[in-house]
Amino acid sequence: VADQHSLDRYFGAK
Amino acid sequence: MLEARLAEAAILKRLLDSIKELVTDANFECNEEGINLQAMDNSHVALVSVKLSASGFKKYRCDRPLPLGVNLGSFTKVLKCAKDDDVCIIKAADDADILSLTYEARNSDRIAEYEMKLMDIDADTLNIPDTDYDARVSMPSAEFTRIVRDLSQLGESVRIEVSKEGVRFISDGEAANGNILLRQTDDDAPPEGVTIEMNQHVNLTFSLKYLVNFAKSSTLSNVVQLMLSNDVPLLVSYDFNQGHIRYYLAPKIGD
Repeated sequence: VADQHSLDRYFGAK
Repeated sequence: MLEARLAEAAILKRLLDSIKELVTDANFECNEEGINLQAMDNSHVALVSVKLSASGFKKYRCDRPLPLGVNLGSFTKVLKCAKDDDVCIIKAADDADILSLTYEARNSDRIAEYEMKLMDIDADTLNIPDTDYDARVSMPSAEFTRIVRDLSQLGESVRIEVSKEGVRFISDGEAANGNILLRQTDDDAPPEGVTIEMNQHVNLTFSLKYLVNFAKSSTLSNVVQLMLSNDVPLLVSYDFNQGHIRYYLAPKIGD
C-alpha cells in the first residue's frame, strides 16, 4: 500500500 | 490599515470554495503588493497558495504588512451574503480583531455591511523552492476536473505518467480500473487544447481525494497547469486575471 511523506520533508520551514 | 475594493465578489467566493475543505483557518497576509495566503491541510500532505495582486483590485491600500487570521468557514458564510457581481470592499484597521466587508449592489442602491472576527493563527510558512519540473502539462480545467472525478469513482489513487505518447492518468481500483490518455493537440492551444512539455519521463502516484478538491478551482480559470518531477510534490496551478491559486501535493510512495 502506498503512503505519503508530509510536505515538510520536501519544503523547508521559513 | 487595509482597504481593498474588488470589482466582483465572485472571485473571493470562488477562492473560498476552492480552499475551505482543505484548510480550516488561515492567515491572509496583506502587504502593499497584494494579499497572499499559504496554508497546509491537517495532514501536511497538501498545500494551497493564493496570490491576489494589488493591481487586480479597483482600489488597494495597505500601509504595512497585516496578517488577517480568518476562519474559512465563517468567511465562506459571510461571502455567501454577497452576490457574485457585487462590488466587495474589505477593510481592517491595524491591530484590529475585526474584518469588515461591504457589498455594493451593481444595479441598485443596496449597501450591505458585515463584520467578521479575526483570530491569531500561528502557522509555519514553508519555503517552496523554485523547481525546474521534468514535465509541464497544460489542459482545459474542465477536462482535469472530469478525469479526477471519473477516476475517483474507481479507486483512491491516480498514477500520472508523462511520456512521448502524452499524459496518461491511471486508476487501479479493487473492482475496476481505467486509464485516460491525453495527447498534445497540435492544432489547438490552451484553453481548448493540451500542451505537454517534457524533459524526462515522469511517473507519480497521488491521492485522488486531494485532486478532486483542487479541481474546484476550475471556476477561477479555464486552464490548469500540472507540473511534475519524479519524487517531488505535484504543482497544480490555476492563473486568473487578479492572481493565482496553486496547490502542492506530496506523491505517494511505494511500500
